[in-house]
Amino acid sequence: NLRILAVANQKGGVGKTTTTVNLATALAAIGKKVTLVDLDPQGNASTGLGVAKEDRGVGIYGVMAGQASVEEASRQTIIPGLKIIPSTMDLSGAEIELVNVENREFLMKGVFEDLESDQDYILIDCPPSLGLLTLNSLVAADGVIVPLQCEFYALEGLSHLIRTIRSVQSRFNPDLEIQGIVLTMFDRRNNLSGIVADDVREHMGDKVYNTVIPRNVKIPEASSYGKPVMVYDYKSTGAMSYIMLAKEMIKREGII
Amino acid sequence: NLRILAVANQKGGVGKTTTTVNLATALAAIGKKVTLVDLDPQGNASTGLGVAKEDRGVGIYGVMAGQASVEEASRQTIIPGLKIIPSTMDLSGAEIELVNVENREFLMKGVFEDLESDQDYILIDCPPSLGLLTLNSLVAADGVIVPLQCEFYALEGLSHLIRTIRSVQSRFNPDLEIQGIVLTMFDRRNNLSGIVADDVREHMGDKVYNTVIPRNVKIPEASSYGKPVMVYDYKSTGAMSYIMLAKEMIKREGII
Ligand SMILES: Nc1ncnc2c1ncn2[C@@H]1O[C@H](COP(=O)(O)OP(=O)(O)OP(=O)(O)O)[C@@H](O)[C@H]1O
Ligand SMILES: Nc1ncnc2c1ncn2[C@@H]1O[C@H](COP(=O)(O)OP(=O)(O)OP(=O)(O)O)[C@@H](O)[C@H]1O
Ligand SMILES: [Mg+2]
Ligand SMILES: [Mg+2]
Repeated sequence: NLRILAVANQKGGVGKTTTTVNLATALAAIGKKVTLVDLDPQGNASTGLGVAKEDRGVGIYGVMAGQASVEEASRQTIIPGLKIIPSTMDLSGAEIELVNVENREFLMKGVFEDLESDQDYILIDCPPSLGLLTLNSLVAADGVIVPLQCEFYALEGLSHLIRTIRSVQSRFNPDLEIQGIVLTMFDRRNNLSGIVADDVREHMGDKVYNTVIPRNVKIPEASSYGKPVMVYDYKSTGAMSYIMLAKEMIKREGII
Repeated sequence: NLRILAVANQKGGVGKTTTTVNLATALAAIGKKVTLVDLDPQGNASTGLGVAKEDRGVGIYGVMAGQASVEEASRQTIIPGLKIIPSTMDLSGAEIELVNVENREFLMKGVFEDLESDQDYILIDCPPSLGLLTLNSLVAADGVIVPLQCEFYALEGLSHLIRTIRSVQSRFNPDLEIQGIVLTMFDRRNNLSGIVADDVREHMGDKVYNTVIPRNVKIPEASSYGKPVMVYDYKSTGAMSYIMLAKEMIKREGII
């Protein structure tokens, strides 16, 4: 009964890693067994959960290359109930290496298909591109969560991302759904945030979560201590908004 | 006497497009003939300079694929002396298409090598990855400008980027130099910004520009009007800091 969620947006710096780390933490906090897959060669999710570079093992690259099983590659994080399959340096060559591999879009799906595992959720943090790594996660996923920064450039890429999701649905994974769009880095002092937010709600309707994540300095601070903001400073507006978002997401998942 | 500068960093959302658009504008303002190449499939630089989607022609993809010359693909922007070779949708398939092309790392270099052109500068806005598009720009470039957001995750990727630049220097382009590292989105209220800035100056010394770009709401605002912030609101701290940066960069270039 494993559910796989990809967190994706080709626009850079919109809060993909921050959203993946905090939603995974929230799901673990309500007792779900969660594995976070760090599919970004930068390895920010591995760092954001305090996994030192030397403890990362073969990582998700090793699993996709058939060098290790999911169990062997998984690492326990500081959060009870939350494991991670870290990112390693070799992942940065993967986009090019994957091009000439048979069934290149289905490698990730194959990794989780026969998994006899006690996990309830897999959350995949995607890199800022629509290349073969992101494609692999969309093909393997049941749902996709789209963090969207409330700024003009970020809005521009949304239609391209939605088209890509539609094409994955028709060619590779008909069950893929948009679990939700989360508005991030909302700045009350900047009327552009409001304009972008209204525009997205108009186009995407109730796919957009009601919870909006405000810009909050505790969020980058938390990542420099290798902790999710929900753990680093649970009273901060950053943490509180991710707790609200998790509640909303869990309701959509029909968990409670 | 054409000089080619790539603006690159695989970390997303660090100010690559904003830096490319504003430096190109500044160079044009002092009378240099500049062409900006939008090598990001998202096309934010094309939007940030007010080039509508239907006016983009074959773009840089068409030039690299041999369908059009640089002159045919270039478009005049709203800034006198500044042209752009826009990004188009086809560019998003380019990373995969390039893998099996002969001399795949040298296509961009080939585009500008024999150019009989009156241009003084080519500035290339790179996508947030170290794939074949960014690689092509580093192979073609004389110098690389690295925007670095003053946050922890962004700092992590710097050593990876520097290693990639060193490898391009030894394998493909011995003349490539790091023109400079520019600290962006500096937030005085957030002591993390200061810590990251000090750390970068300690490791990279005088490669780091003295000018620091503060976080300034006029910058995202300007992009929603299709104008560089230097044009949209030249008195803003965002515009003033990019003018200072341009002066420093021009001095390094030995122009004046
Ligand atoms: N709500 C927020 N308020 C303030 N800062 C934030 C917020 N969300 C994320 N950040 C910070 O902004 C930066 C970008 O966020 P993050 O790394 O999560 O984005 P990303 O989409 O994963 O980036 P990339 O495209 O490089 O993978 C990080 O330094 C992060 O700490
Ligand atoms: N100094 C600044 N102050 C405030 N906002 C900024 C600043 N610089 C850039 N921005 C905004 O932050 C967002 C990211 O900047 P930009 O798009 O230039 O980064 P990028 O590195 O090109 O992103 P990508 O990795 O997606 O190509 C944009 O919405 C931009 O308007
Ligand atoms: Mg990320
Ligand atoms: Mg950009």
